[in-house]
Amino acid sequence: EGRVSALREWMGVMQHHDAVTGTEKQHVANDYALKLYKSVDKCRQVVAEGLNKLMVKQPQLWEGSPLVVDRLFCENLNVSACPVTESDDSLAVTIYNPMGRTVSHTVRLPVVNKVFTVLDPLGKSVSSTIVPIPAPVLAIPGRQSKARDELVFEAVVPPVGFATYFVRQNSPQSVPIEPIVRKIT
Amino acid sequence: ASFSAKANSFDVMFDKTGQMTAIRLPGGQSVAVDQSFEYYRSLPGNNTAPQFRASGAYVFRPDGPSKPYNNTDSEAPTLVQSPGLTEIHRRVNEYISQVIRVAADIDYIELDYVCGPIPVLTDGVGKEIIIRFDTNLTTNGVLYTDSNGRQLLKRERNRRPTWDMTVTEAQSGNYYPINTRLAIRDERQGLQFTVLNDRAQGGASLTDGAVELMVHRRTLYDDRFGVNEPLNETGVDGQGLVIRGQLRLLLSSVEMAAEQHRELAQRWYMEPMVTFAKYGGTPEEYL
Repeated sequence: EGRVSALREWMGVMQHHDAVTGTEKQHVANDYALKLYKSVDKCRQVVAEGLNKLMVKQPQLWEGSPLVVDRLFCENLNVSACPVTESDDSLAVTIYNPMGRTVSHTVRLPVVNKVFTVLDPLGKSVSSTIVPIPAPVLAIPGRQSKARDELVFEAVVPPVGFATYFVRQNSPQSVPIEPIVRKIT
Repeated sequence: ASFSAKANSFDVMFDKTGQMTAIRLPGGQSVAVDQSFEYYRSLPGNNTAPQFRASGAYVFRPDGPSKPYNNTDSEAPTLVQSPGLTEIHRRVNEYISQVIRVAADIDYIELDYVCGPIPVLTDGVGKEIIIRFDTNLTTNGVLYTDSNGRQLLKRERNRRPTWDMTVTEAQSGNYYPINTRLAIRDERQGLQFTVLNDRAQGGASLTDGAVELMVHRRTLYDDRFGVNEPLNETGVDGQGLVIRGQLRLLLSSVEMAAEQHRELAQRWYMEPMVTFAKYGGTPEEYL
């Protein structure tokens, strides 16, 4: 309750017309962003625990602790940056679908390597591709990332449930599917 | 067209410079679509008369019609092709770029843009950047917006439903808040062109067959409505804010349009959440 209420209350504050329309002063906008970040962060712990409970077994989510969530979510995917997916480790990518029907979702993960195998929840290989991140995105101020490409694959996620896809880097079974990249002249 | 990309229910045609030119439906019907970035110069106003305020946080007031960007950037667009996915990466100028994404298994065109920092210091002019789509649909001055957050409302250019309006500012007088989507229809052809956005923006249809969305603003004067600051966020490096956003474009029959854009908007709003965990051993062990 304590961890969820902060976001609920700050969302209430942000029903104020200045926050809705963007007519607040800049230092207020900065404060809104900070409060949202902090309250969303608290909710992530709840989401992580919720996912743990939904899973049959309790995996170690990150660095040995089921409650360490700081790096479980990537906050900079909007600038194609993510320290988790840019690491060399094999990852279990768990995708939660809040909709009441099955959805097909295009997953785009910033990556450093180019050779991957993506497996679906049944362990079957999934078609994936590597697509370059556009140069202007790489140059966005404040973006701290080594990723130059994105791994793209389609995930099918059941209604109000989750699916776990496995991303393995440089595995012997991996066959890189590189796109054709050419300048239009 | 120089080349085309296949989406699930239509083909997208591009010219030899990578510019989108048309969308072709399965029945052979084609709609010309010209997409461009343009900008409005913000009116500085003089803030002495109540009706001559600057363009700012509360009001959008351009100093005349939008201006196209002269494409002075010599960098050629990049075409990226993978099985089932086509992307065109294009730099519009030194501070605007875009990716057009067409995938064989989806029913819409994705437009990913990066804009900023908007240069204002060299010429001392605030600028308000728009994305415009010019189509050859006959729309009779009508635009549909979701301004009340529930239904698509019919907006007629230079007209209000409950009083006689004299429009004195051609752009501002026809701009509407766009929360999730706007659409234009050609009743004769039975086609609807819908643009969904990922954040609330301003939008309009200032000429027949055209829609525009304002994606970024940077103004230098306060509009004296209360905020007491110009809209001039400087960003992390003090140079100005860089934003990245996305639009999704749908072209379908009027009958099918509501089903498509409502489903897509809901799916976008309730997009799946992606989380990560390291694992050792095999996927089977993890499972």
